[in-house]
Amino acid sequence: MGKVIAVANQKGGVGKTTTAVNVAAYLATFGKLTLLIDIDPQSNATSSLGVEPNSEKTIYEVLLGKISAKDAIVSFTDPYLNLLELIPAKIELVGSEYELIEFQGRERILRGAIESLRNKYDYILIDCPPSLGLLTVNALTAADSVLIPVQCEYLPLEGLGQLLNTIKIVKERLNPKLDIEGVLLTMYDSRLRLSNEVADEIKRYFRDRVFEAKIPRNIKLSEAPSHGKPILLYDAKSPGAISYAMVAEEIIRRNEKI
Amino acid sequence: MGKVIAVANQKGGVGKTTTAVNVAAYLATFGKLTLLIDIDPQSNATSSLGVEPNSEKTIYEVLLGKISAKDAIVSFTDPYLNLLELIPAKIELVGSEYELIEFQGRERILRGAIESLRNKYDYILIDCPPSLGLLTVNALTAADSVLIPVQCEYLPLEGLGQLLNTIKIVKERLNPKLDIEGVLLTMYDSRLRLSNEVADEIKRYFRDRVFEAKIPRNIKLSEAPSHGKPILLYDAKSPGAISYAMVAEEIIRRNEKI
Ligand SMILES: Nc1ncnc2c1ncn2[C@@H]1O[C@H](COP(=O)(O)OP(=O)(O)OP(=O)(O)O)[C@@H](O)[C@H]1O
Ligand SMILES: Nc1ncnc2c1ncn2[C@@H]1O[C@H](COP(=O)(O)OP(=O)(O)OP(=O)(O)O)[C@@H](O)[C@H]1O
Ligand SMILES: [Mg+2]
Ligand SMILES: [Mg+2]
Repeated sequence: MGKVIAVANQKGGVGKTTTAVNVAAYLATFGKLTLLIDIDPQSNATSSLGVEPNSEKTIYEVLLGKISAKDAIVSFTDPYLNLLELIPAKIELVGSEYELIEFQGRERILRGAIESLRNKYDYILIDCPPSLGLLTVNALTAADSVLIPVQCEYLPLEGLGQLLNTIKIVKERLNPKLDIEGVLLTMYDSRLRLSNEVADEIKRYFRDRVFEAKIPRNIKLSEAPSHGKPILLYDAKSPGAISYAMVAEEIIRRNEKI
Repeated sequence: MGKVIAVANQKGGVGKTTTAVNVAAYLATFGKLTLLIDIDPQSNATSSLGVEPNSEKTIYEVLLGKISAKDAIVSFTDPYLNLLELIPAKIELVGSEYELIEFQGRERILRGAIESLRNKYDYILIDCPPSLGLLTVNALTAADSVLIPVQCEYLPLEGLGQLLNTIKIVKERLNPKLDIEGVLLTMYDSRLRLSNEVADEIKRYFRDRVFEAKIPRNIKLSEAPSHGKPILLYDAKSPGAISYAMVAEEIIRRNEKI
């Protein structure tokens, strides 16, 4: 039975896409059959894996019921990624929130669309856009848990309350089993006072739900997408790569001991 | 006749709020009567200026027609900021896109609401959320020009095409005089190859519409919001402060020579 994890935070630029792409790639490398779903109109997860975002078979067509989720699946030729598959996004998703609003059960569309895929994969990750709109609510309704990347700065810390509130509402009304997979500290720089202050504050509040691995600020992570590769294929020895490998390993450890 | 400038880019975390807040503060310091409007549900511009985002008089009530824009205006006691005023945002804005969608002329609501204020101010800046939804379209419809902050990295560069396309559509259908105020390079680090490659690419494409000033990555800029102050009050001698002062000066120079 696959575990569905939404990677969400309405604050922009905190590392949602970088986390979704690289955790998915490492889960696949560690032998887990993994599906990454991109529901952000920016389709950054799609382009970070070198996939052209303009096809007729994306999550946009799946959400509008034109094709099944199975028909939108893209696989990869690289041997390291043979257990990774992707459902791409495209820019037309921008308007989808206004189209989906008219649907019956509009918050449950994604959940319904991927129901038949759950048993095929060990993990399904969903990369969310920087908002708390209908696309993100669909991801939270479809998910078993939420992985929350938090950049170690002040403004990203401010928004956590809003996100937790939205998760609580979705849990009460739409998806009672929704839980927090973990909070991941990103772009952490141990030399900066601000980084350490924010990290301490998050640990005080979230305690054992904070991933042990912290993601350091590492330029290799922002270079990799321009080559259409996850970090494990771009520079597997970099600090960014090692920290994401540790996150994937921690997810497996937490979920499979049960 | 005040100039209305939307600070927009659907890519998250590129420095929209940091730019809107600090450019507005320097315009005010340079003797220009300036209004900053926060239309992002995260209300980061509001909290960056130390204003509590939960009042009953915010842009949310203005957009729904419950109060006039004039009634939502907040001013500042600090002598450096006596020419700066703010219309705050609040989290309830998240749901506003679905409420506004039913209104007649839903893209022109903000334009209508601030019409009576245009003559009072020299500059009106609008801080947009990280999306191309109805709130950002309202800002683009109300604006004379768009200031586009671009982080010097690959993924932010990718999204520029979508933004330019949206600006073109708004210009054709809703606001024929909409122009680009300029593209501002943010979090620029001259030591990084990626930073320089992205900066060169943006200059090739936008030519003289790129601001001469580049905003360096500077930790003081991310510390200032936690003190509820613009950079000019937090650390006026920092590289971040000096570069934003130069941007404000360049805006004045470009707009007032006509
Ligand atoms: N640990 C890191 N070190 C250095 N750069 C990083 C790191 N993580 C992400 N980045 C870069 O920072 C930028 C923002 O990251 P990313 O796009 O993953 O965030 P996001 O939360 O998905 O953004 P959005 O809100 O737009 O979806 C990107 O240019 C990315 O390459
Ligand atoms: N030049 C800079 N140097 C260092 N940090 C910066 C700089 N500009 C912005 N920051 C920090 O980077 C983060 C993102 O910036 P900011 O919130 O202004 O971006 P944004 O585009 O408004 O984000 P959103 O898409 O969520 O609205 C914040 O924590 C901010 O303090
Ligand atoms: Mg993203
Ligand atoms: Mg912002």
